[in-house]
Amino acid sequence: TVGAVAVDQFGHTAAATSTGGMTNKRIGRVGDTPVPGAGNYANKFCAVSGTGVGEHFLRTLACYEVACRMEFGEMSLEEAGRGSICGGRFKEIDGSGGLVAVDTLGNVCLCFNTEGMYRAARSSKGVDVVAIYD
Amino acid sequence: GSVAIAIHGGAGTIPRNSMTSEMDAELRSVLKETVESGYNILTQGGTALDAVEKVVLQMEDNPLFNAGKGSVFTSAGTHEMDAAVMEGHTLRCGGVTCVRGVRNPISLARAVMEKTRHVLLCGEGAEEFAREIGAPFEPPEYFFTKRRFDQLQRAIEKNVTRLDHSVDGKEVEGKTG
Repeated sequence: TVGAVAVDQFGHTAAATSTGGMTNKRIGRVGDTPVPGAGNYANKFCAVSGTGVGEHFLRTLACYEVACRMEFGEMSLEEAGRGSICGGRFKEIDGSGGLVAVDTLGNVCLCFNTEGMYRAARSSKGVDVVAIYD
Repeated sequence: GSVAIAIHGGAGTIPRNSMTSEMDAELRSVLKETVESGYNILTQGGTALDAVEKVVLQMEDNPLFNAGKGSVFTSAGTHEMDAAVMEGHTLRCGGVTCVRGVRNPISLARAVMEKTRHVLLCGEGAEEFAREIGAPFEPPEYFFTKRRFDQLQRAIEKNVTRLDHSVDGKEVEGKTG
């Protein structure tokens, strides 16, 4: 799975996610990617794109949860992202995956609970990251 | 305002011990190049929507990633792809699922968002829409990569479903797959 999230000069966010699914999946199996809120979500607070086991994202609406934690829990992007992918319902079901997220202030969150995640980020606030493992 | 972009190319049991220094360098180079292209769009006044579509499209065209050209195989030895896009300030979104042969599902997802009254199109309906708008298609050979084919053979042998980065790592079974 691949994905991207961004915030532009107007403070508008967007999220895009694309996948070939899982190796040896059943024909017709739909993962999280195209389901709004599960593996892809954006609103006036943040944009989020997920990767990992799609069924876990579908069952927990992990990407939407990031936005909810920010809006209703008044959490920072980092707290909301980590809380959604490393705690809460995702942890309860032993969920496997990661996500990238940005907020309207240009903050970036790259978090995962797996062994690694191919990831990169760049921002006008000085973030410049390319990483695979921890 | 501040601009920012973040990308991912998948997560999972990426095996440290089987990652050669050449593979590691190539992946980091591609990630760097991809995120830079998106960042340039943003610094030149482009929209977040344009930036995320462009960078995901680039990764779909790269066989290193499980999307577009590098998609993994289904149990039937075919490729079925999903994609979605969402715009935060309008809450508009569009997606396609289980599409075959479409070169860039992410652009098709954006077209669903911008050119239809719907949010999600699947299978034949999505492919018919793709033909209507002139979206590029590719033959099955375009999506074939030996690495993905070998992954399928190993998954079939063990009767499991696997994340694209799993080698002999955590299996996905039962309710989760």
